[in-house]
Amino acid sequence: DPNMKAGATSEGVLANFFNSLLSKKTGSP
Amino acid sequence: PGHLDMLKKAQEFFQTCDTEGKGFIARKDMQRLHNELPLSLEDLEDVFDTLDADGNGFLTPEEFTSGFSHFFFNQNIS
Repeated sequence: DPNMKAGATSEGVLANFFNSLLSKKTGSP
Repeated sequence: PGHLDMLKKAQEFFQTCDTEGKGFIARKDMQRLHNELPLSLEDLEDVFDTLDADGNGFLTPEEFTSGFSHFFFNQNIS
């Protein structure tokens, strides 16, 4: 089932995404 | 404690994605972030699919907050 992605991978991508948003907010160029 | 901070951040990030203030995030809104965040389009697709729990192609504030809360409390951001 292509919709059932590995949970760990999804969490890693999400963490990456939110971390990027966090650093964007804290004013990196 | 911490829960309100999480909700505030979630709302802030939701607005970052929903630049037009539609009240939901569409796939194209997520792809637009490609210019602002160091993530590939594929990564952003993954993020969207992961957050879009019911798979209807739109991210509601509830879906977004739910996904963010997992991240927030896993990372213990204060």
